[in-house]
Amino acid sequence: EVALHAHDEL
Amino acid sequence: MNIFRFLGDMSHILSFLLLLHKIVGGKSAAGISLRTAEMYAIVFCTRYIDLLWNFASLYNYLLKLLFIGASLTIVYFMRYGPSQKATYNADEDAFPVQYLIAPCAVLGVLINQDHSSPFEMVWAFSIYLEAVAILPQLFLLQKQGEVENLTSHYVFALGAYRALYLLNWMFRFMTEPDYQQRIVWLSGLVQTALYCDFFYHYYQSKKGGLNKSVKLP
Repeated sequence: EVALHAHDEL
Repeated sequence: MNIFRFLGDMSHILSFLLLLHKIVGGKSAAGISLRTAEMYAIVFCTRYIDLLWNFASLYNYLLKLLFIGASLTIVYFMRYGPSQKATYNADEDAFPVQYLIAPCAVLGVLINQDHSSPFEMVWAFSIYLEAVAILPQLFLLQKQGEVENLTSHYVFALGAYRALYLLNWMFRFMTEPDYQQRIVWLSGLVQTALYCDFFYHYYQSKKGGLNKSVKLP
């Protein structure tokens, strides 16, 4: 679930 | 990281450099919306609050600091710089931002990626607000009809950054299994759509030479 929504972008 | 996202971030940095060059270097805030600048400061200060605990990538960390610093610097100079205040047109920069901020706040609370996390609500608010933050600036340009050269490049670079992010999301959707970010996809689509009219006039005016001013009907 976290992988789906990881905030890895600016 | 893919080329679209990298180019998008570079375009975003370029938009800041152009705006800082005009406001701090050129000591002029003519044609620039303080309301848009303030909303962008809110966007970055809310979205990047995870600077306090998320050190996932140095690249993101540094750019987040840069974006927060640059947006606050711009607001500071537009509010307190003597020559900037003299060239800033407060009565033309009149877009009612409360009608943008309040709905985004409600949406942030209602539609986000984890209803148990306050940060996710703030993060979603920031995404929604960024989608509409350019409206006061476009409204001001529309009112003035003519767009000064540097300002037109600043707005173009700012619009291009999210358009490149749309390509980045398409690329990631195609290459990463079960990647989905509906909130940013939809917001980014709205954000980029708002620039279409400006992009058209920018292209029309620049195809005759890069330093022609952009005329908006």
